[in-house]
Amino acid sequence: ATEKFMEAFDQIRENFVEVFRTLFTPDDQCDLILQDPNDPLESRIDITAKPKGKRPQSIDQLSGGEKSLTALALIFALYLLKPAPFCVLDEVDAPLDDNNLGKYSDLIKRFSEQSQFIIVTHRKVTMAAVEVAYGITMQQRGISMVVPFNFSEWEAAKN
Amino acid sequence: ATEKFMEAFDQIRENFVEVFRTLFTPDDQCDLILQDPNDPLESRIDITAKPKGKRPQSIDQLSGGEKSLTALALIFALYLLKPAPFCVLDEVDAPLDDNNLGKYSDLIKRFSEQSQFIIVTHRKVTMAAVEVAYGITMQQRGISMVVPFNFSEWEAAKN
Amino acid sequence: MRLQSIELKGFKSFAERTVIHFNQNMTGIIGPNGCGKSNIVDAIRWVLGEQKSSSLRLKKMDNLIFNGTQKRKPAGRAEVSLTFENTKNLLPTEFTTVVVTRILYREGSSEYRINNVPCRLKDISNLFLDTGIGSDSYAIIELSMIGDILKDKEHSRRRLFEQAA
Amino acid sequence: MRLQSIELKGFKSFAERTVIHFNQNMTGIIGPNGCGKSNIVDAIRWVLGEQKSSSLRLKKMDNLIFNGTQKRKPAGRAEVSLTFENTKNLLPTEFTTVVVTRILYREGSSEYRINNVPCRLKDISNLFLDTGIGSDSYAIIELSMIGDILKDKEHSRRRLFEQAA
Ligand SMILES: Nc1ncnc2c1ncn2[C@@H]1O[C@H](COP(=O)(O)OP(=O)(O)OP(=O)(O)O)[C@@H](O)[C@H]1O
Ligand SMILES: Nc1ncnc2c1ncn2[C@@H]1O[C@H](COP(=O)(O)OP(=O)(O)OP(=O)(O)O)[C@@H](O)[C@H]1O
Ligand SMILES: [Mg+2]
Ligand SMILES: [Mg+2]
Repeated sequence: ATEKFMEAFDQIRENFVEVFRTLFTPDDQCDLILQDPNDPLESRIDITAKPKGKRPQSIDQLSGGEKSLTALALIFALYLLKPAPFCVLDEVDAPLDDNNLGKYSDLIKRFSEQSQFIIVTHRKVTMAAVEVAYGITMQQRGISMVVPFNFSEWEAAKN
Repeated sequence: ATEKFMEAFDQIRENFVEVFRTLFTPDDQCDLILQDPNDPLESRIDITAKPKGKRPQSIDQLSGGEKSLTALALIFALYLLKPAPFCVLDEVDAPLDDNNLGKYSDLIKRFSEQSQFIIVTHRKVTMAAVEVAYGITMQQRGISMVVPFNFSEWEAAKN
Repeated sequence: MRLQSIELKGFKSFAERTVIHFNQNMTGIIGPNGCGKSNIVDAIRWVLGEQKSSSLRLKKMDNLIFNGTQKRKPAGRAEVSLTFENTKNLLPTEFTTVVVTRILYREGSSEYRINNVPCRLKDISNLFLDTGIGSDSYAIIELSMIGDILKDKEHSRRRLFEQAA
Repeated sequence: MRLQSIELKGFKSFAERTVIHFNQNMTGIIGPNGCGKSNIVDAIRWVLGEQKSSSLRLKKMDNLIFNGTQKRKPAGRAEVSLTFENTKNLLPTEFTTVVVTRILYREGSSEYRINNVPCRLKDISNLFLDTGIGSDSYAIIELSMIGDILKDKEHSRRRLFEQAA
């Protein structure tokens, strides 16, 4: 069991570095470390992340957006080991700036070739990246309903 | 001391209803309730909020954006009792949709007549509402610096 | 396996029978604050077997039944169905289309169905075992989960690793 | 009282001496993720007397001194100054302009100054007593505080009420 876990752990670690470098820059450092290497099945798992030449003493020192991207890199590292048939992302792009919104949607586009992605968002950059969207509204007070939504038509109508 | 607290509590409660109705709609219900009215100085303070004709059994049932607006209404209710000379808001508009972003910046414009507001944001609607802004960048890796920023010029340059 | 559609009726703010199709590789769900987007995510979790009311933002499970508005009475039950195309036979069944249904009645009883045939919750969980999908899956991601991973709340990192490994 | 400007040097990512003016009623601070916006908010808290390292996103206080990059050595100290116009004589001093300064040296010692005259941290806290401004004020608002209010984490609602009342 330990061997099986360590194999998976090493693969996840490799995926983490790869996705992290996609969300930040190709020469950025990050790592996943077993706090107690002698007890892999129970040990805490530590994350180190050093985006863009910075040297934070812990991930707590990172900014709100940097933390979100780091956590997303870890989640997708797990996903790459065992891709689920579909993924639901509920407004995880809220803390991201416009540039990182682009990286987020590029990452999802890449993974959506093997899994279906359902993406809830308020951000226009993300809306522009999805193929099809449904608008949820409450025309009657307190009752939700669905309408089809097309970002390009909606944006054209706004201008 | 109890009397002083109760006076303040009643005023805050009144302010809360007023700000809540500005952020939602004028006929929405909300309340602040002392869980133990016999022990006002120690009692927990409960919040009820019923936006737009809904009847949530507790504020936990509200959406992410509705919860943020409710908490902001409470913070500004306290502020109205004792306005601080300046207020700093760090990306509290992250969970809000475009319509609510407008309400958020209208509320701040109103209060900024008596206090100075420093607003950190990623959202364009909020950027368009502030009079002056400073851009923070890291031209040298890992070192922050400030540049003046003008939303209308930047937007014009983008298009 | 491919997700095809979700159908909600009486589930949280979805008082009326509502169907959303997920034919694309990427489907967006958009709308104003409080309109019901996260309720759809809760519905997906619930029909896949979520049993913790706190994970569904509820104080108790029956709070997920449409609780009425000023103009409309509360619903008597909540029903959610998730329809899959069983491509690659990922699901251990000979059907090409699989519909998973969960119903909660206001008086407290529950029903579970696979292709409209009554079954136990256990049968639904077993259907998805090893697919990476489940109510507790790393495939349903929201901001609070991001926060938990960063603070490693209650060994959440550990648990995610064990699910994937 | 009106805020005029903040000056940072060696504080977190602000290695160089940086001045930001706050003459307007509303001043925006914008920029990409990780560029230093929240660090400015931390600097305001710190110079007003914040003593909890966790409120400044630090494991220990000396982590707030610029810790260097690949191309630049760590700073020997962090210094932040906040300048106020003492309109309406809100601050209990005869000066019309008040500059509050806090310095932390890497070896651990601290300095505090009002208008460049050394003083104790207590003198800075007393200056702002009753103005509604302080490191723990309801006037410095961020998303985590919104979350704490909603969950009423550690009686945070109670404490906010007591500050305002
Ligand atoms: N049992 C129920 N009956 C009726 N309405 C409910 C029920 N449970 C929750 N709601 C309502 O659903 C709304 C929340 O919807 P939801 O969380 O899906 O919003 P959202 O679209 O995700 O919004 P946001 O963008 O702010 O996250 C709340 O206003 C709540 O009152
Ligand atoms: N002592 C320090 N020395 C150098 N850099 C530091 C120090 N402490 C923090 N930083 C860096 O400052 C950056 C965080 O800045 P900050 O939190 O202000 O970003 P932000 O602009 O608020 O971003 P976001 O929009 O994502 O919230 C981190 O990348 C961190 O590495
Ligand atoms: Mg939501
Ligand atoms: Mg920040």
